[in-house]
Amino acid sequence: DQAVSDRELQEMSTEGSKYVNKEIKNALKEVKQIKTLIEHTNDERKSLLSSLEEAKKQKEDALTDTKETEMKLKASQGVCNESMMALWEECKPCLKQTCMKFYARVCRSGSGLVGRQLEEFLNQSSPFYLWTNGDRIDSLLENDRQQTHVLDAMEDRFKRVSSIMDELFQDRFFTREPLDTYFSSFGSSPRRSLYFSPKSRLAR
Amino acid sequence: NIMPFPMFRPPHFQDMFQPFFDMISQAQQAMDGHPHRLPYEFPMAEFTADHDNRSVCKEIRHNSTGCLRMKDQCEKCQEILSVDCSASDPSQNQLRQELNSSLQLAEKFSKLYDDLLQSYQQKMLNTSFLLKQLNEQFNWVSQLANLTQREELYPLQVTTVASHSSDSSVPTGFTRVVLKLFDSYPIMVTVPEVSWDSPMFMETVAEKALQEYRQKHRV
Repeated sequence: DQAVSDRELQEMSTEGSKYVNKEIKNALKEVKQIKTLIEHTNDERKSLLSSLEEAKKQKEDALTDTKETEMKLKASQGVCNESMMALWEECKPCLKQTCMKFYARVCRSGSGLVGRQLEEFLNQSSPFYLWTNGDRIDSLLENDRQQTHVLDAMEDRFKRVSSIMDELFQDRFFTREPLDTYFSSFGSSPRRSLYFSPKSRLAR
Repeated sequence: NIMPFPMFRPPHFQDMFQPFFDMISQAQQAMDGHPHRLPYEFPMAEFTADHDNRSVCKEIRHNSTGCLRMKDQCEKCQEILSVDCSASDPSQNQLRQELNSSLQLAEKFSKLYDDLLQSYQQKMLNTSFLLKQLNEQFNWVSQLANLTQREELYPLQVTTVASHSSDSSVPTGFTRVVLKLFDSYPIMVTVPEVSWDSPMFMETVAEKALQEYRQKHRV
């Protein structure tokens, strides 16, 4: 047996609809708050980006100076070649032994291959590389390469997200204020009167 | 019709919210789905001993340059650093000083750049978190709009209400309500028996129905 009449079901639907409307309004209010936060974060990001550009310029200037001075020093490397080479021949075995000990203790895997590779590296290297701090320069250049790559990757993400968010936030819904006025406009629509003010239909 | 210009009538529920679902999802994918690994390991940042060791191991395996970091432990290698070639070329001393200063400066700026990159990455993580929140708060509304094709609907429509006396499968002391949210599939909720006239009744039913809907459509 149908214990609940159609009229009662209708009334229940009306009451339940009020709750759903309220929840939709709450969700939209929160969305607007999140929108403000996203915009704020984006402003901070832009200002950070200009600091990054400035720091990049300083870093690159210092790197250029470093490389230029290194070139000048390399050009005159023949001057103390003899004494430097003698020291290098004594430095190599110690460096190899210290490095292999470290590798076996800390890195653990593939010592044989690393040993052969290291020997080849040391034989091909020049003491001037150490003398001019070549390892530090190489490290800086490698960092520079990685930093550029990481910033490009992050920028790429931000660009794509920003373009979607701009489109989203330019929607009429986000540009109209205040929220309640917006919702009341649903009620004034002849076609949509039931959505957010279902009682008006019952009254009619 | 009280609208002065009918062609500018307010947008429909589905017209308004439907596109948001796709857009927010796209934004999240763009933020989270990039193939580049994150978070980035900052080489110039302060390392823990373990982390530092790992990066040296990597350098040794890669091209052996990591071994040169150990030059300080070998006397003869250190001597190379202090070789003075200025006797035959006085400009060398100055050049070495210049190299050291510019190297220190470059390392300082590289470290500063790393710090800024880390802050930048943090902004990205914040944005990603906000997008996730946006999705959680809003996804169910836009998905409801996605489901809704017809216009003349209540947001919530009750189709059947049953208690133990009318349907023996309903536990004693409970009421079972079947309803739809816009054009959604039928949602069945069971609530403790309260008078149907009580305002609390439909509020509890609607709350439970929305919870179920949101749960099912959580991304």
